[in-house]
Amino acid sequence: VESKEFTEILAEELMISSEKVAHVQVGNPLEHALLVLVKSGYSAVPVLDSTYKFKGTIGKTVILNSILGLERFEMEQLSEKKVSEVMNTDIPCINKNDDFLTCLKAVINYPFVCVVDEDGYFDGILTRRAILKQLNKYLHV
Amino acid sequence: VESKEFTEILAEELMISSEKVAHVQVGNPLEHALLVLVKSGYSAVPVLDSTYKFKGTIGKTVILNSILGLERFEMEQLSEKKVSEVMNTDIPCINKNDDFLTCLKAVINYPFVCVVDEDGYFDGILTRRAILKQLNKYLHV
Ligand SMILES: Nc1ncnc2c1ncn2[C@@H]1O[C@@H]2COP(=O)(O)O[C@H]3[C@@H](O)[C@H](n4cnc5c(N)ncnc54)O[C@@H]3COP(=O)(O)O[C@H]2[C@H]1O
Ligand SMILES: Nc1ncnc2c1ncn2[C@@H]1O[C@@H]2COP(=O)(O)O[C@H]3[C@@H](O)[C@H](n4cnc5c(N)ncnc54)O[C@@H]3COP(=O)(O)O[C@H]2[C@H]1O
Repeated sequence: VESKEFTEILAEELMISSEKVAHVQVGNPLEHALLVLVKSGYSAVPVLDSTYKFKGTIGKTVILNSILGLERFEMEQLSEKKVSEVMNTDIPCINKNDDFLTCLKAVINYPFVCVVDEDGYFDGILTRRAILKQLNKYLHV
Repeated sequence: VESKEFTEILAEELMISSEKVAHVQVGNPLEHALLVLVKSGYSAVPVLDSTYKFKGTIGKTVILNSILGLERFEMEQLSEKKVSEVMNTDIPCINKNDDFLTCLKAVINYPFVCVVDEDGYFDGILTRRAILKQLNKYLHV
């Protein structure tokens, strides 16, 4: 079991790079965001601005919560509200040069974290599945 | 790093036991299931029958997909359809005596797996977070 090499793996080698990541734009109405989420099948995705800088994440829970009235889900509000009004902005980010143990810690409390460069541009996402697959490989050496 | 003891941990020691797990009943209308999911904040939960046997899982994605019409989400269908009609029944299950490596493999492709006894009764759920916390502890010894 060669643990030194294993923990030297970088985020960049494990991440799903940006072109393969479903995302929404910060100015989209919630209706568009919910359709992207339902059609892609993902429970949450990153939110970017028009220059591809990372702004936050948005998921089905927070969208549905925001339209839950006293009696029913008020679907008409989906076209009125914007992603920027309900997105989650306190998501921890990592850098593509962060090592494996940093990545493992980051995903303990989040199904995915965003990989962002020094200027705030979105490089990709690091998922729990990528970490678990790597750990499974390592523990079977 | 005492890997022998680490991999001997059993599912039972890591699982969230049944009384702490949000769930829905197989005969509930989708409207009730969606409310449970939105209020608990979970993207998917186990489905049990009235004797607490495990039947499947249900999540926001599959509920919203089932009511997505050509023009809009047809919310009125939520009170007409039942959990049994849309739930996911091909979820892998584990037993509370399964060891750590079995648990790790099980959660590579699923955010959680259900812990079920020999008669099909629901004991609890094993989450990715529980596995990742354990691995983080182990890699920092
Ligand atoms: N189309 C698909 N094909 C195969 N398996 C699928 C799948 N969609 C979901 N899964 C499985 O379900 C897990 C949870 O997905 P979820 O959408 O809740 O949570 C996802 C989603 O919020 C986000 N994510 C993953 N891939 C993404 C992508 N390409 N674009 C945008 N977001 C993504 O990262 C979270 C964790 O992903 P992770 O892979 O660890 O874990 C995924 C994966 O194991
Ligand atoms: N109320 C809360 N408090 C603190 N953190 C929270 C939280 N709700 C969600 N999270 C965080 O978000 C992750 C994904 O939650 P999700 O609901 O998509 O996916 C969850 C959910 O589908 C299910 N789950 C977890 N705990 C549950 C419970 N007590 N009852 C029913 N289902 C549960 O297992 C999946 C994986 O859970 P895991 O803990 O690995 O991962 C959780 C956890 O890290």
